[in-house]
Formats: sequence, C-alpha cells, structure tokens
Amino acid sequence: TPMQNDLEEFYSMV
Amino acid sequence: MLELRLVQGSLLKKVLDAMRELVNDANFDCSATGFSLQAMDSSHVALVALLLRSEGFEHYRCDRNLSMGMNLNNMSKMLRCAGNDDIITIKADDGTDSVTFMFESPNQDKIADFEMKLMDIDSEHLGIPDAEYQAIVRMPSSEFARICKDLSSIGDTVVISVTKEGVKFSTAGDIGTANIVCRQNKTVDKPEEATIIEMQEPVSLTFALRYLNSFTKATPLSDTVTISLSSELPVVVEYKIAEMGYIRYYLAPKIEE
Repeated sequence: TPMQNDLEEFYSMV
Repeated sequence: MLELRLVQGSLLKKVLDAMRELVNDANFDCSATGFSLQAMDSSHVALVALLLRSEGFEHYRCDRNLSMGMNLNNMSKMLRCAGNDDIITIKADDGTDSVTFMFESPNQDKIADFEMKLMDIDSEHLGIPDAEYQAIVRMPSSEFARICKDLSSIGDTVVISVTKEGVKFSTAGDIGTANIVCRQNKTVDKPEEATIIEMQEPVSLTFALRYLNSFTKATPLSDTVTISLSSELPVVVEYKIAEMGYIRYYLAPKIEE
C-alpha cells in the first residue's frame, strides 16, 4: 500500500 | 464583546456536522472579516478550513479579534437543542471563559440560552500558499459523496485521475476493483447538476477514502463540490456556503514507496 504523506510536508507552520 | 446573529441557524448545525468527524477541538477565530476556523485532524494528514464572512450574519459585532477554543462534540450537543428554523446568536464577553448560544424561534415565542465552557487549545496554523492547480473538477456534491461511499466498500484508497475524457475514480481491494468515470457534462437543466472539468494537464493522485468520506459530511451545505488537484500537492475539496463563505478540506496524497 502507498505511504501516507503528512500535510506538514507541503505546508509550513505559521 | 462578540455578538453574531445568524438567521439561518441550521447552517451552523450543518457546519458542525461537517467537521466533528475530523476534528475534536478547535479554535474559532472571530475578526472583522468573519467567523473562521483552521484545524488539522489528529494524524496531520487532513485539514479543515472554514470561513463564514461577517456580511453573511444579520448582526455581526466583534470589537477585537478573539479566538475561542471549543470542543466540537460539546458544541454540537448544544446546537442540537436549537430548532431547525431557529435564529442562533453567538455571544462572548472579553476575558470570559465561556460562550453563549442563544436560540430564538422564528415567531419569538421561545428563547433559550446555552452557555458552554471554552478551552485552551494550542492552535497549529498552517500557511497555505495560493497554488495553480493542474485540474479543477466541479460536480454535484451528492454524486461525489455517492462515489466515495461506494468505493470505500471495495477498497481503502482511491486514485483520482483527470484527463480530457473526464475524471476517473478507481479503487482496488481484496474482493476486486472498481472504476467510476464522470464525463464533463455541461448540458444539464440545472447548473448544479453539471460536471465541469478545467484541466491544464492530466493528473493522477491517490488518497485515503476514509478522509474523503469524512469530507462528504459537508454535502448538506452545498449542491456542488470543487476538487482541485495538482501532482505533489494536497487535494482541496471545497464546499461553498451560499452567500457566507466556504468549508475547505485539504488532504495529503499517498505516495508509492
């Protein structure tokens, strides 16, 4: 099964 | 001092139903712009962003920016006590640790107020830059909900592929496979029944169906849903809330190992 990405891989914390 | 009066109180109930499967606790932010929220699910895979613009309220008073931490299940318990035709007013005083929901029946013969304790929540806001999406699909929200529900009985993940021919939803599981293709269809009697595909280039991404099914809890808020896709970006699933704003869900794609 494919690995699940994390949102923080794409967007940075502000 | 905060006082927000929403004539269509049932809308707030629907908004809560659209979020509470994904998020337990969240900060509601009130500013001159409106009543908004951004919260991630506990696994940091999905995010929900809500905006109800101030112009959409019959009365909107927010003297200074205020962030109110609420448990969404508790909030839902209170809002369930409002009648579907009730007018809902949200009130809070500066520096207090509670919020009051006031419910008024349409003919003003019943007025109730429910006070709920607020909570301190460490808010983690993500900065989401504007992006150009390779494909944007607009389709009836009920159709999207049906597809996600049907496919989740076959598999755990869905591959969403957009080509010139249409948008394809595919899954595979132990019992077999399924493919559903929705072609662009602009020639319908009602615009909300159309499927419209704006494609810059073909795109194909894999997502967990469990989260997409949670997003479809927003179906009662809008007749249509917009799905924005780009390779190597989270999908954005947006339900517009008529004359008020939107609820948007972001979901990170799955990647092949």
